[in-house]
Amino acid sequence: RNFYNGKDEL
Amino acid sequence: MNIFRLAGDMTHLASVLVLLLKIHTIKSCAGVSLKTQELYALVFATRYLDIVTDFISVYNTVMKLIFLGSSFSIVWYIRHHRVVRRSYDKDQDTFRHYLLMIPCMLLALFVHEKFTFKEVMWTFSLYLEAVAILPQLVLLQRTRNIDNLTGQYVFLLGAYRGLYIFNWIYRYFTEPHFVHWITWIAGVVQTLLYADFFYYYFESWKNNVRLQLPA
Repeated sequence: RNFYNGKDEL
Repeated sequence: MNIFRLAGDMTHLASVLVLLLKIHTIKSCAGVSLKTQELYALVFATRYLDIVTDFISVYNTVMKLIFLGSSFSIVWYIRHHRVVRRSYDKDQDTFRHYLLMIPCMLLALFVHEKFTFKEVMWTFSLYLEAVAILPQLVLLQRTRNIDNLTGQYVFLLGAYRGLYIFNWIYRYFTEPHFVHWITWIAGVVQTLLYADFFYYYFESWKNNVRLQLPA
């Protein structure tokens, strides 16, 4: 699972 | 990382540098809202709780440290620096920030993806960031002559938010994702708050006159 959830943004 | 995201982060970084440049070299914070800066410090402190629990990338960690460090040092400068603090427009910067903090906290307690401490804090930071610029915009409206650096600071912050929306649109089409409409709505609201400012910013630029917002 490598869903984009925005937690890798600043 | 796509080009919109990188451009957005760089614009955000540039906005902070412009503000630090003004405060550090000109030793003035005239026209800068301490309320907005305190809200940003709180935004980063509550959003980056994961800095100690999750590792994403060196870039991510370094940028988080920069935003945390710069926002707290800007607040420190305005409140405590012997020269800078004298230029603070205390009587003009009257927006009561708890009027933004309390509703954002209540909203985060009720509207979130998961009811965990970190998740609620993260959601709170999104809501708060969306409205944190308001005291600054109110202060700009009250300031007769907005100096170039302050105008550029707000412009760069607005550009950063706009670029993040392009980044989300790009990611929507290129990456697997689940719905996180909270991020979308908070981000769009935040960008819309700059619409009025952008209009006057471009008008003043086009007509080559000093930026001034109508009361």
